[in-house]
Amino acid sequence: ELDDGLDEAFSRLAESRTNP
Amino acid sequence: TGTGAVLGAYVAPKSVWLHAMKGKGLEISGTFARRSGAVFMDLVFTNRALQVMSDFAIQFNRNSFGLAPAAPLQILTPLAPNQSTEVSLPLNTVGSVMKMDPLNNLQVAVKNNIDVFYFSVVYPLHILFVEDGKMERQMFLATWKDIPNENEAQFQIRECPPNPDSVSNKLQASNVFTVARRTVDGQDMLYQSIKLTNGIWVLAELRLQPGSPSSALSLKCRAPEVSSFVFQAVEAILKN
Repeated sequence: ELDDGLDEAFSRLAESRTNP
Repeated sequence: TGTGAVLGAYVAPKSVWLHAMKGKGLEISGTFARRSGAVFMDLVFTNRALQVMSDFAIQFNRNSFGLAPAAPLQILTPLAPNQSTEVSLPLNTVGSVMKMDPLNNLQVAVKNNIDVFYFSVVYPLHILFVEDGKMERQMFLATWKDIPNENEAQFQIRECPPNPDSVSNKLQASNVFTVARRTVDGQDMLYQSIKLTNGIWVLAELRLQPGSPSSALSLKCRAPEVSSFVFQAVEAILKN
């Protein structure tokens, strides 16, 4: 398992940009 | 090529940079290209005078990114009336730097046996996008957060290819690298990085609107004066 949390961080960034 | 659809970097068609009227019969057309990690000025010299032209040389004025000829201009044989010759001049970015207005303006001097001629051209910024411009994801997130909001510039790109894969591939061929991709509420968001020859990083968010050829480009950069030129380059790449 190489989940470094970055996938989730990008999802949060994209979410925050679409629904600020 | 037989190897499938390999996209090349975008190169604008040549345009006339020095009209024969201003060049005492010398006409120069050209464009800029990036090939295998190097920048080139691709030129066509045409002799529209009634006498032979020889002894060509080229020089640049100081410019924003230090562009300079990396070798002498190679026009080895005299150019007869009505004759044209193509030459590809390799450039480097280790010349003297002076901020130009606009930023991508380049003042060129060409001499031959008749006179010295001066002209200005603007180059598309993507010739300065380097091959190792893909930022690590963690660094991207940290940098995105770190660059203040007032350094973010937003642009509208019309005539964007309809799907994110073709957008990503087209841009990557010109060294605009997709670091991450997300879909939110049906909108594809591409997070991309660009590194310029002088080490300046530009972070991009490209938001594709479903069913629309228009997309929104947000650029974040510590040197925000480059953003509008990066936008012009990205738009040209996507339109072509």
